[in-house]
Amino acid sequence: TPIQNDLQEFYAIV
Amino acid sequence: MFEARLVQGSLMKKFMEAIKDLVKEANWDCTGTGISLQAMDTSHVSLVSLLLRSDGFDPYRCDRNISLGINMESMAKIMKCASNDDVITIRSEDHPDNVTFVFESPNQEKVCDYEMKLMDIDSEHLGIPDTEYDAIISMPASEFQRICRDLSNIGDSVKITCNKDGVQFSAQGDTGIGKIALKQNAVIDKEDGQVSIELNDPVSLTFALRYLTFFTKATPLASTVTLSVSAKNPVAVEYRVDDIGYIRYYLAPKIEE
Repeated sequence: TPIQNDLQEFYAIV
Repeated sequence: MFEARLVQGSLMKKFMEAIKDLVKEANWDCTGTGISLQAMDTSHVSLVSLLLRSDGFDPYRCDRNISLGINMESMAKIMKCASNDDVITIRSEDHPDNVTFVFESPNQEKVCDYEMKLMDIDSEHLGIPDTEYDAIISMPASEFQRICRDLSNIGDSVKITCNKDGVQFSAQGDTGIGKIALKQNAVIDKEDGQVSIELNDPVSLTFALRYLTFFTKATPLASTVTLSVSAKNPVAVEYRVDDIGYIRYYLAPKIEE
């Protein structure tokens, strides 16, 4: 089963 | 002071419905440009971003940039007190401890005034870069809502596959497999009710239906929804709202281990 990624894996906090 | 009067108050009710199940609390940032909000859900899987442009209000006054820290459940409860044809005004001071919502009936015979306490929210703002998407799919918002609802009966995730033949949404579960294929309509101009696909590269990605279903709460705001998909990147789901702005959602994909 695919695992759910965290959005912060993609976008940095600014 | 800050004051924003929305003649079509039902829009504010609809925006509220479109975010309240996803986000518990968030800052509404009020500037000369308008009112914006960016917030992640508590599990940091999805993000909602909205803009209500100042020119969508009449009048709009913002003397100083302010952030209204708001508990969504509380605001949603207050918004439910407004009738669909009410004019809604949002008002606060320059250093606010609370915000006031005023609901006026069209004939001005009834005026409701609700004051709500604000919260101090330390929000994390994510920088979302401009992305070249592999595929941009536009379709009727009601169609996307229907697909999410139907496939939720089959499985927890939806695989979105886009290629030159069209777009396919598929789900798999204990009971079997469901597949919904949409072909691009042969139209010159993009119109409501049409499916259009801008394809740069064939792409296939899997997303949690639970979150996409939250996003479809924005369906009453727009006739069309746009899904921007790119390999191994979050999907952007956008509802453009006539004359005032947009609500966008981002959802991180599920990736095979």
